[in-house]
Amino acid sequence: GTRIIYDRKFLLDRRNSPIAQ
Amino acid sequence: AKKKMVVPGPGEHPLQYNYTFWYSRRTPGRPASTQSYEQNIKQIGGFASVEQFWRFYSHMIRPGDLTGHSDFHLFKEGIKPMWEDDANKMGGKWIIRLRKGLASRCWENLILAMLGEQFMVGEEICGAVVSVRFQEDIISIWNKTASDQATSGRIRDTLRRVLNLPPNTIMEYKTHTDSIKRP
Repeated sequence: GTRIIYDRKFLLDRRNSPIAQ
Repeated sequence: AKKKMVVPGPGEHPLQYNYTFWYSRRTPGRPASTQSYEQNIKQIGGFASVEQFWRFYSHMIRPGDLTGHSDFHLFKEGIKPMWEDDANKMGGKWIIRLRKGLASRCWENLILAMLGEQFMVGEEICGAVVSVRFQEDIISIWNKTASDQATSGRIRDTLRRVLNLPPNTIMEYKTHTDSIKRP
């Protein structure tokens, strides 16, 4: 199946998303 | 007791695998041989999405700020961070020794690459460890099949790319059976 691949920038950008707080 | 399965929350970005954070620390003043490794290792918690990862990680102390003989382990859910686990027993690890001051940045880059599936080695990755020691720190990434040189080569190349290490950094591959014989 497909792999869920995220680069570093995508992961860092999610750091401060309201959902992650 | 059976652990509750961790699932991504609504609107969150799922990871390819669920992971568990562990922490271990050697009690000062007692030799390691008198303590069971398994007794010293504590589960911090598990996560299934990018957002759940940040909720844990943002509250964790950075490896560079730890004192004494301590380790953080981040392993796929269901794999214990020990050689004896079925997923690890035929495996090995890349080890990178770091001078003091580099551990926090390198650990973050390492685990972001693992969570984001940057290594491209199928199911081979088991987990990653950062070990804080007196004079240096060590990061390592564990894989399932030590004899698979294509996999270990690809992991090494990805490590070089994502860690952005000084060119003279020494990387060493060690099988877990070697580690058991010569700890």
